[in-house]
Amino acid sequence: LPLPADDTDTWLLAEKYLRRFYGLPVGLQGSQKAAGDFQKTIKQMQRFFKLKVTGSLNEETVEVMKQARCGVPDVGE
Amino acid sequence: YTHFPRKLKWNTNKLTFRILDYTPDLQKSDVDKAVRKALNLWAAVTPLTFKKLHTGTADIMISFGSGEHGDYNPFDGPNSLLAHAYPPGQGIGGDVHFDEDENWTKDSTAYNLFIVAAHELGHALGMGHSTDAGALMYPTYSYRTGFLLSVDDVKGIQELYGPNPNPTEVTPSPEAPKQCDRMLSIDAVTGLRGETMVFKDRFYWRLHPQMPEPDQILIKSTWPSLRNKVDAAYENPEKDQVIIFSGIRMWALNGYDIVEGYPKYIHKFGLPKKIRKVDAAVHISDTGKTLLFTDEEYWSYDEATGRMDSGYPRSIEKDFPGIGDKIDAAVYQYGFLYFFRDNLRYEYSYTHRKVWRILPTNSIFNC
Repeated sequence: LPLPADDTDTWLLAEKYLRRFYGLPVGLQGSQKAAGDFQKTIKQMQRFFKLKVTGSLNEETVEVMKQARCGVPDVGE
Repeated sequence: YTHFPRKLKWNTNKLTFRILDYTPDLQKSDVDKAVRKALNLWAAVTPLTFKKLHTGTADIMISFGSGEHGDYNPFDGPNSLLAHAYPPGQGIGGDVHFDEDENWTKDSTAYNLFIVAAHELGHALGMGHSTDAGALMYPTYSYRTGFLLSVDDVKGIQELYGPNPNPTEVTPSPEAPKQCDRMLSIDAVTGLRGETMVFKDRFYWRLHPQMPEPDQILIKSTWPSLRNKVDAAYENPEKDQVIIFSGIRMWALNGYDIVEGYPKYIHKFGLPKKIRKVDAAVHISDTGKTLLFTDEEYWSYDEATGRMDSGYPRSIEKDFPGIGDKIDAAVYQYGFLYFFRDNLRYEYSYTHRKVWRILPTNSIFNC
C-alpha cells in the first residue's frame, strides 16, 4: 500500500458489489478476519457466475462486476 | 434457479398490480404494454392472473425513481443498477422499482423496459437469481428476442405456483449448454485476436489464454442484430476480420464490432444459389485459402483474389480421409486442422494429410 488509484477504485467497486449482492460483512478493512471474509465472498460470487474460483479480484471477475444488472442480491436473506 | 429464503410466495393466484408513475423516456402506452407483456410471460406458465388497478394499493406497485427513492435502497445513476424488486409480502413486498436515471427503450438501443420488467416481476413473484446465463432470472442485463423464459425459469416458477391449467403453446429457451458435457457438440469455432470463440445454440464461449475458465455469453447480448444460432465462423487475420455465417447470411466482425455493410449473402463467396447454409468454415493462414464446408462437400476460396478456386466442390471424405462426410465446425491452430463432428474432435495434420488424434469435443475446454 498505498494502492495505485485505479486499483483503489476497483477495490472499492468490488467491496460495494460484494456487500450489496453477497452480504460481505461490514467491518474495518485490513483486519485479518475482514480479508478472509472478502476472499470467501469473492469465491461465492465467482462460483455463482461460473468463473474460475480464485478468491482474488482478477480481470474477469471485475468485468462481471461492471455489467449492468438487477439490484436484488444474488444470495442470502 | 433459486427462490427467496423460506420460499416466499403469494398465497393467492389472483394478483393485482398498479403503475404509480411513468418514465419520460417512453410513451405511457409503451410502458403499459411492456408491463402487461412481462406479466403475461409469467401468467402463460402458471395459474397466476394479474388485474390492473388505477387507484389504491395493489399487490405489485410499479414505479420509477432516482437515487434514494424512499426504500433506503438507493439507485446509483446511469448503468450498473437498473432496477430492483421485493419478494411477495405485504407493504413493499412485491413492489418493483426502476432506476429513472437509465435510458429506457422498447428496442435494443438502450435498456429494454420489457426485458427488465419481466426479470423484476420474477422477483415480485418469488424468484431469486439464476446461475444459468440464458435464464431471464440471470442477474446481469442482456438484450434478447423471442420467448424470454428459459426452461430454468419455468421450472422455478412452477415449483412455487404449479403450471397453467390452460396452457398455451410456449417454447421456453433450452437451458444453457454445459461445457464439460461428454456429449457436447458445437455449432462453430473461430479465433479472434488470440481468443477463441466457440458457438453453441444461443450462446458462445469465449476462451482467453489468460482466463482459464471460459466465459459463456448470449450471442445477442454481444451482437443484438445477429441470429440466435451461428452455423460457421472463421478468422482472417490478414484482414483482422471474423466472418460469421447464419443461414444464407454472413456478418463480418472487426474485433467485436460488426463491419458496416453487413449482413451479406453467403453467395458473395461464389457459392451456388442452391447452397442455403455453410456447416463450417476455416481459414488456413499458411495457404491464404478459406475452406467452406456444406453437407458432404467443401469449397476453397482464395482470399487474396477474392475468388473461389476452380475444381470445387470436392468430397470431404475423399480429401480428408477419416473425419467422416459432414462436419459441424472447423478451426486451424498450430498447423493442425481441428474438425468437430458431434461429440468428437479430429486433429488433422494438414501437412501429412491424415487424422492425427481423435479427442472429445469438450477437450477444447480442457475438460
